[in-house]
Amino acid sequence: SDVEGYSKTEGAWILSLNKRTYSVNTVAECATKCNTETSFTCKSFIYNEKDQECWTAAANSKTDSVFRRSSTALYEKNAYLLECVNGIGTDYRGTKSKTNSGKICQRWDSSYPHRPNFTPQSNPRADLDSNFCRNPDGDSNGPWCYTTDANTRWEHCNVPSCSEECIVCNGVNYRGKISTTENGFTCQRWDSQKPHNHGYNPSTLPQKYLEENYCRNPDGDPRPWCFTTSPSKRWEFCSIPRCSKSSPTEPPTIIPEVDCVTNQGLAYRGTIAVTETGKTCQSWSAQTPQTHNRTPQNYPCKDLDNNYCRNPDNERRPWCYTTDPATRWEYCNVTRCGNEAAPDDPVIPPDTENCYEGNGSNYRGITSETISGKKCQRWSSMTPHKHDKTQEAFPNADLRRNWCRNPDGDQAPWCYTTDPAVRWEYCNLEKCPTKPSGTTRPIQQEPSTNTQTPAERDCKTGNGETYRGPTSVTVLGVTCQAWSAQTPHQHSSFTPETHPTKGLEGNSCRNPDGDVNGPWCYTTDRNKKWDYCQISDSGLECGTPVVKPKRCFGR
Amino acid sequence: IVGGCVSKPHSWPWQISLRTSNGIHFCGGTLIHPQWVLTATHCLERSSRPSAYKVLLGVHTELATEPSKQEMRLEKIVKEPNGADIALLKLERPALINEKVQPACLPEKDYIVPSGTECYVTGWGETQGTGGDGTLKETGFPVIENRVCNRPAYLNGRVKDHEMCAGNIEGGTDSCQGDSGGPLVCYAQNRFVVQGVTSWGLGCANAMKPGVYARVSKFVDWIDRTIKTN
Repeated sequence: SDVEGYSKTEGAWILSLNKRTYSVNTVAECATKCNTETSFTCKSFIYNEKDQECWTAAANSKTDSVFRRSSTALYEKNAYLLECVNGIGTDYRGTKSKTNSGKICQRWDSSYPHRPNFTPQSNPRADLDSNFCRNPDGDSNGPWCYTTDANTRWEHCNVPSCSEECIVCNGVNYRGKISTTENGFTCQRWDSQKPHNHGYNPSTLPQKYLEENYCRNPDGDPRPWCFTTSPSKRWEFCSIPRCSKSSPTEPPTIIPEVDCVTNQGLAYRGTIAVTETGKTCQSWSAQTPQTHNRTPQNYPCKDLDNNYCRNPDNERRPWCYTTDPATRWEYCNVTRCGNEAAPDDPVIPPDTENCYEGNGSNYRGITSETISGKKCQRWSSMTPHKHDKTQEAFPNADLRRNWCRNPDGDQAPWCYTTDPAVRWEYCNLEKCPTKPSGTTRPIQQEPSTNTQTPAERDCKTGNGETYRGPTSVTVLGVTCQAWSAQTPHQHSSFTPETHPTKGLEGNSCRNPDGDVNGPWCYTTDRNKKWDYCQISDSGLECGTPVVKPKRCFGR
Repeated sequence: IVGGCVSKPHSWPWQISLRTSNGIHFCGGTLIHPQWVLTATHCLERSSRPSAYKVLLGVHTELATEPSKQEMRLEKIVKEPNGADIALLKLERPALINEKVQPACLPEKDYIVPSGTECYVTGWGETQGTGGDGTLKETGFPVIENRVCNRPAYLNGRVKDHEMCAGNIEGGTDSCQGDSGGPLVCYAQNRFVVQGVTSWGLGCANAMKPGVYARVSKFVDWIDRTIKTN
């Protein structure tokens, strides 16, 4: 986040009842408002950079619903997002609400079944919120709560420690800070390409948490690993102990499904060992006739027993390698529980253009990338972003796979992104031309082979972030205010000084914030702070085919 | 291309067909400049003379009966000096850039395509019975990081730093003989960038044997220098 102590999520907004609004000049000022809020415990704030509006809120994404909203960013105090304790956890502000023995906590503001000694009123700084475990009295065994069991007044909650360094299963969820390999090499930072050039770019793989130079397991290896800072050793596994069975970080026990499957069948632990075409499954521990890495050792928590159908790797259904040398693997026919529909229909949709009409509500193409190049989250998934745009809630919106759609009548197709910091974005799609062009597109005789996007002069491509032309009138014909001027609209977010590389010269339209709708400017109309500009699209450039490829699937 | 599908005509306008002087297709290539084509060095083993080859641009079928066809002889062949499987072909004259003939973009120097990025290969090569023979086919699959690709069960350390892997681990779709020299393009920031030149593989479309491509970003300086000095 660009504000210390906060996690930023772009395009997000929370609907907290307990909220105050301020007019500020910078995001840092908004953070100050949150830090000094006196009327409630401020856990997050929302900032709209363009309008320089600031809302402080008593809630965060863990307790309130998060909505989409363009031009806003949600900043949440890290302390209120942590679900682990440092030391004895007097500063624990997480949401665990069950005790060691599984009893549900009593609300701190309730007097039933136990009359509490610690209340939100008597301990206003202890954040005795809802029925979450807290440690208002500095108990040496950590956070606790009064329980809803009349026979047990209170119990500890066994909240995991933030400093615990162990892995569960093969450590794909390891988020610890070990940064030395098993033979003592120091790990290379993931965001560095030296000494080893690699393809694990933290910004394009945000869901892999490739932070600093910490050991991670982004590819389902047997254990976390890292590139090393030694030029002669490209990468090595890290030696991180496995969490004990009693560890609080052990994943919740799954409820095994034996006779039928729900969703993708990840919990299937039955004994079907035949594929849908009748082939016998190969034992997971065998390497003939199919060699593979889905071994019980590499997937220690997936119960790859004998040759039973399983789904260790988030496939659509349980499957297995087959004993037929000519058929590597196949899905198994496991009955679905109840009347549940199969997960996302795998049928490839008809060929569709990479453009949308109107607001794109009827767009049914297969684009799954946002305007900034982020990968879309599957509509059926709730991670990294929890949401309510499900197939069930929007049955006519064709919310399949992670394809861009517009279920809620927004101005263009969009999707939730796989980047935890960016809730949603519009998709990398253009509006279909309204009618065939009657003129020939300009022919570029000497297309640039330069890898940098050339600054565009009289036209724009994409969202026009590189537009450097002279247009200085908005779509409504209003003249733009100079970027360096503070009248009629005072602003500080987008000035030539704050964004020196964005071409904020004179009063020409620009797109310093990558707005999906293209270049804009502050206007000279005091009733309209800012507006978009009308700039035409350009002709041929390298890598931009006029006939859009169909981009068919490979399997 | 094994698996995949027949492409939409002229939707990969940088794809060229490298042919013998009597018109037999044997390799692909990528137009990266009106007068320059990127291909694989191993496509040029049959002769070092430019006159032994010709390049077709703007075609969709191997028969090349399209009116949009531009046929060029070669003026020069420049092979990568350190023996990498990448070469440049200078055409006898600049191609006419239009909706059916258009260069692909070059990547940034030393850019590494992130693991898992979906990229696309095209070509008129072997289909191994998966259909579409004689027309330009395409397929898409993810880039596989060299670290993963060099695992013993995959390509077991055979992949060099100046190469990259792409494919589906479960097999079924891949580039194949006759696609060599052609483009592996990845879509980023609203344009297709040629990140790879089809080079080699252990068979085609076999499980755990992804295709290997010359990593273009490692040769950007050489490409720029060659074009400037020639």
